[in-house]
Amino acid sequence: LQLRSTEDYNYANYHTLNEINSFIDMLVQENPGFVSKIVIGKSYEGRPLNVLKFSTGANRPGLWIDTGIHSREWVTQASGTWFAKKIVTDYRRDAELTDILNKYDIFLEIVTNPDGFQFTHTTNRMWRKTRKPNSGSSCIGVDPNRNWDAGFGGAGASSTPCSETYRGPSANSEPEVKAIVDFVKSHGKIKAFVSIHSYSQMLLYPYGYTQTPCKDQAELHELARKAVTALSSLYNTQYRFGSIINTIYQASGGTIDWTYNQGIKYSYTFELRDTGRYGFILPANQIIPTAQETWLALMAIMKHTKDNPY
Amino acid sequence: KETFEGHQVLRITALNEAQINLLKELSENEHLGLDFWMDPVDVSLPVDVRVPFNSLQDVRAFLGYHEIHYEIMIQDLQDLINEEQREILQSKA
Repeated sequence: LQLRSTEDYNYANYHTLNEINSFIDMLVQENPGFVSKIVIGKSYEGRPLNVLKFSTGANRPGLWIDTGIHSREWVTQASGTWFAKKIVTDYRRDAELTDILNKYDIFLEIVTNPDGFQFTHTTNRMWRKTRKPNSGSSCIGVDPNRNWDAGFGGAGASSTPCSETYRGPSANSEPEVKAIVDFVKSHGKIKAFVSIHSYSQMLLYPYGYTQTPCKDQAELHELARKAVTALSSLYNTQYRFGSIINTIYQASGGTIDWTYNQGIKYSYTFELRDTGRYGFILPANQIIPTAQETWLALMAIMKHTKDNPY
Repeated sequence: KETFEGHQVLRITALNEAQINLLKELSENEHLGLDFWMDPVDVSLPVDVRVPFNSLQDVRAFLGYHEIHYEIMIQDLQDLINEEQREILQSKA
């Protein structure tokens, strides 16, 4: 099936990597001057790391959203696709989003771990890591959410290559992580960073690697409350929120601990909807409700970032 | 292609810290091949674990012996994956 337009794309279905990449190209083609595709690097297996950029002007600060760094969390990549379409649909129609886009660029990486995602579609639906071999081990891959340079190697990550939470041989050893690190550093003006996972219904802020509260904890907590309230207003989905270490567990080398330490105050990570029956095999009919409710929380975070420049 | 015939996903509800610690011990038994979808952390959070068919008896016996409550969240993971695949193909058609 050839995708002729992003109107033809079935947002209520799961899609392969090729289909998502076709969607990305189509969205860019349909929205010249507004949407562009940036390739921030290549995965271990050589796949492009595609980031959609939504921009209405030059030299804007940026808001970053990534989905699906853990490959088996399919509802996150599917939600990311829906977000992309939502942004182009609502720009100039929704006053709040338009105001955000008149001041900030939005960067959206829909498939953060393409090798892993491809692997879940072809070989092992339950794969969550990258696909880089580990020297001296028959086990493949690194947990890309333990590979960042924030408390790297500390408690809450494994040093064993066969573990699902293997941190890797060194911080940023995974090209999928390093590409984002390089992009964030070179951009220099990312003001909010939201990394989206599934599942267990949580909105979390730093830190994961230490019990020491981050200096903006009070503000991040209140914003999390506001975002979760907005999310729940649609389908009454109940979320927990708080710091990673206090809400779930100690985790070192995590994405948003690094982004926060880089000076990105509004650093959050989501765990999307959990029906309590399917885990990572959330039925496709849950994609749109999940994306819709998450979008409300994302809007709350982006609006707060816009209204509270730093 | 790796398949998951007979794998079950159990949703375990720990009642106290002692049971959480027992589940942590269980997670360290590498030979069981368990895949914790949600780790044992706190009694306020459920623990979801994918159990390969060959380890089901051991895990259930462990949970039963320690009187740790669980429900079967997914009866056969491969059935659900097959259903997901059917839905994807149907939708494309």
